[in-house]
Amino acid sequence: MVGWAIALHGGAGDIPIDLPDERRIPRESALRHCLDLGISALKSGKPPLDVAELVVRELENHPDFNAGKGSVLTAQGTVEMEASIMDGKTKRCGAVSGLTTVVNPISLARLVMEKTPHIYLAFDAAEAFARAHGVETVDSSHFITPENIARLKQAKEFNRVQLDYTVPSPKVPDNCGDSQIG
Amino acid sequence: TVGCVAVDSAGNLASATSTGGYVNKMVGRIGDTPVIGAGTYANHLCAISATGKGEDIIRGTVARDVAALMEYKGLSLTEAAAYVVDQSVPRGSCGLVAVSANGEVTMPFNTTGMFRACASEDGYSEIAIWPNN
Repeated sequence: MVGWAIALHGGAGDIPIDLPDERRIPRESALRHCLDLGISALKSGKPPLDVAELVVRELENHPDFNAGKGSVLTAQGTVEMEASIMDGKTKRCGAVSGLTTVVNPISLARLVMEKTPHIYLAFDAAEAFARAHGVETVDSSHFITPENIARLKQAKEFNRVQLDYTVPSPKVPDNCGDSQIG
Repeated sequence: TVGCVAVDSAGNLASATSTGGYVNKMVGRIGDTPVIGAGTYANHLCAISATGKGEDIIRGTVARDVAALMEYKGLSLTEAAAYVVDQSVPRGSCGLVAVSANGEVTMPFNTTGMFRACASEDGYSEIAIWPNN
């Protein structure tokens, strides 16, 4: 018999030490809420797979994190979300990419794991799979927040592909045209 | 990117990760999150969810390497995760959260910060963004 444990993250990057309170506090509160949610679920005997999915759904629903509702935008101003889930005991897993309308991509990844003989579905086929299984979808405009429009505009100005929370700087663009900063 | 790893009192493990990717990414670009073994992995020893620069995490097979170091070299979860974050990916590119089957928790990163939280049955709990806060 060992003890339960849980860990979660909301992304990594060049997060400024002087992050303003109005940006820091909501994220810390969300982390605390999601941690408490996961602890309660583990204490009530839910399987870790259910706990991990539950917590990630909650994080996806929070607009301040880069997933689900808070997803950042592509160069064309669209969203393309991706997710995966894995059960350690059985090594069963499921993954999805290129989602534009699915509210909780992590739950679609779990359906891929449980309802298909495959591991990974992407783009139109993943969207069709979501609709075939009654997964909640919305118009893709649901995911396009004013803050993420502003972040895309800023990234385009500097011709950079931008990691979570990293503030773009006016560096010389890389030759590949698909560079990163961190 | 967001993620969660969990282990119950019987040592059952799971990992989940979800993301919108990079700001201004090329349409059609796929990162590490849905690539099993890169951004997400779980077996009978541990569960890992990674975040950061997807291409570096894929090249480093980050999540699977943590499990492999435990499986083949007998490292603890903390040792294995620290090795991968320090040695397998460039600085400023990666963070991860991980739990082991015996309830160990670790959350290393080589970026400036990582939004993170953890708790275990022995009463330990942490919510943090930067190192040592």
